[in-house]
Amino acid sequence: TVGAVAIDKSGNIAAGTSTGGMTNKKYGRIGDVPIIGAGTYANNLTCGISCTGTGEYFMRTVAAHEVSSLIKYKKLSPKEALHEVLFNQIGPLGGEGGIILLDKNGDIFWDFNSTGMFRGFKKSSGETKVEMFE
Amino acid sequence: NSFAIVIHGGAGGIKREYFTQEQQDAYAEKLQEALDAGYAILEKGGISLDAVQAAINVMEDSPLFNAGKGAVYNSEGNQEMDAAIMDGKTLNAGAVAGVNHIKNPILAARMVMDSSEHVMLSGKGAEILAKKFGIEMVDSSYFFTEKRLNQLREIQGKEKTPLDHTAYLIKNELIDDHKFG
Repeated sequence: TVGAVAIDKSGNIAAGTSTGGMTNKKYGRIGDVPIIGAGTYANNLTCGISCTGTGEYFMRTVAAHEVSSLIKYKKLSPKEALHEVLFNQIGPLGGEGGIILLDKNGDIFWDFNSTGMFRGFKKSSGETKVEMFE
Repeated sequence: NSFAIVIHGGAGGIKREYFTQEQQDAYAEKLQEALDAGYAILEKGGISLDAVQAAINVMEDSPLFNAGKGAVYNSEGNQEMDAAIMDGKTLNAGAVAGVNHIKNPILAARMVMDSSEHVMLSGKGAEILAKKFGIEMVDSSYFFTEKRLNQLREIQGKEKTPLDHTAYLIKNELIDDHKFG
């Protein structure tokens, strides 16, 4: 799975995700990626999100929208919201994966409960990073 | 006027010791290329939707990632790809599911969002509309990669579905360490 989230000069956030699914999946199986709110979500009032991992668990927890809602209504920080969904909701069910998040302030967050996630960011401030492992 | 882009290229059994230096360099280089593609659009004043699309296109065109050219195989030995895109300003969204003739599924998701009244189209219907709007179609053989096929053969017939990147691991025992959806 691959994904991207961006915020432009006007402050508008967009999120996208694309995937082949999971090896050996049953034909006709659809994961979280194309389900808005599960694997992909964007809202200028909170953040943009793209997920990767075992899709069924991201669907059952409506993961991307859940993160956004925890920020919007429970006033969690993006870091806290990601941890809550990945480690307290998806993890206990047996789900594995990661999430990238870009908030309305242009700050970037990521987290994963798998052993790694290919990831990177680039900001107009000049900061940039590419990471793969824990 | 600040702007930014963040990307991911999948998660799973990714540990440094499972990848050769050459493989690590290849991933890092392609991730940087994807970041640069999206960033260039934002830098020129382009919109975030276009930046997201450009970054994902780079990864879809690479056999390294489980999307587009590098998509994994299902239990029948075919590829079925999904993609979605969402605009945080309007809450408009578009998605496609179960397609295997659209070279870049993220473009089809954008087309569904911009040019239809729907949010998600699947399979044949998604491909018919994508073709109608001039999105590049390819024969399903375009998505063939030997490593992904070998990855399927390792577990075909078993009730297992490993996460991304297992095909590129030096060792295969990680397959048994996973939780399976």
